[in-house]
Amino acid sequence: GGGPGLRPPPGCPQRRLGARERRDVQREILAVLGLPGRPRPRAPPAASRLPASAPLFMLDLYHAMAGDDDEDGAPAERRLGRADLVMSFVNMVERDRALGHQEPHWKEFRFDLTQIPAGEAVTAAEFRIYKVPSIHLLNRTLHVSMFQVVQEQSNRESDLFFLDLQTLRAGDEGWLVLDVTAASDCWLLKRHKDLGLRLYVETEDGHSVDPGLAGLLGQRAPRSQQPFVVTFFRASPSPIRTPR
Amino acid sequence: AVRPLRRRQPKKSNELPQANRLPGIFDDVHGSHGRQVCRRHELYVSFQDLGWLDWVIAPQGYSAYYCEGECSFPLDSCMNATNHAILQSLVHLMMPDAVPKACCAPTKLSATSVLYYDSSNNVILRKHRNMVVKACGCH
Repeated sequence: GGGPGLRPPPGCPQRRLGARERRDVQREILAVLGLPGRPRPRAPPAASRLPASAPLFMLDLYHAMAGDDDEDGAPAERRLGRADLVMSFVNMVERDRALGHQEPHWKEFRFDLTQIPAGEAVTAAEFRIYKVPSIHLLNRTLHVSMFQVVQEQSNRESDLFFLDLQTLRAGDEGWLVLDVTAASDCWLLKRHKDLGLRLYVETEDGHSVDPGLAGLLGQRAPRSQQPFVVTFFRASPSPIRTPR
Repeated sequence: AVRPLRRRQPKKSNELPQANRLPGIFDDVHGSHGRQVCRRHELYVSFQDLGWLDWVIAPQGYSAYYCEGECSFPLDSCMNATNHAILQSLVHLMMPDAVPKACCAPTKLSATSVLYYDSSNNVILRKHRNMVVKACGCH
């Protein structure tokens, strides 16, 4: 929690709402917020209550954005562009190419995009993955490329669409951000489908590297370092509100 | 147009009229009826009181403010009055039953951001425009 407006200012009159009054107020505020109803998130199991990467990132973004709400054109506002809705998607399924030493190596991530609201325009989308220094590839330059899995084929390699390429050192540590905005049109058209993203790592001389050996952390990483997708939308104004 | 409202009492002596005793247009400018001039007041919306802290991550509430007060002639520069509000206030002086005073309303609003979980436990940050009163004025 936190941020502005943590507690009512002193001297502000307060009154407990009655049950019906509370329901009415809730319904009206939800309509203003553009929500059809109150979200009912599932309580996470006790073991997974440690801070996860996506919520931590979103909280940082909230603090940057909340400080910005007063003024137009402030730094965070520029960083977010024209977006007024940001959604994070946790990695649902992860697959590695499990063919021993056969190249090329890759790692595939799937995200459930069914919650993307209708009528929103995607302004940007990022895949974020944490990298620890690689002990296997000291001082090597690595190229990390990201593809969208457009179509899976039973008898041959899946159809892929190139999204982004980043170059880094094997010893680097931190969040690697890959631009996956180009895949957004496809999500909006086929929102019932999971988003499949495939990640390849190569050395400068073109040899494929196992992403795990390159230090890229996947689903088995600590919760605060697990990969996720963050998407920036330009929302249509309160589409759910009905005229009165 | 305002002149007919002035009913000057013949001066008994050389004393100057007291500003706060002048009839007509200065009567209820600064709360002579116990009402304050148009300004911003505190209004806190508590997500905690709404029982929403299981899905709203931040904030727990926010100051939305509201505008209240008199918009009486003459409208000070601090009242952010529109030209129309000034004219309406003048007309109100002459026809108080037919034309009301200008309204005290928000002149500047700002956004507020809400961080919450959706039903699939995705974390969503949404910026809602025009949720907080930054300034009030006479409209």
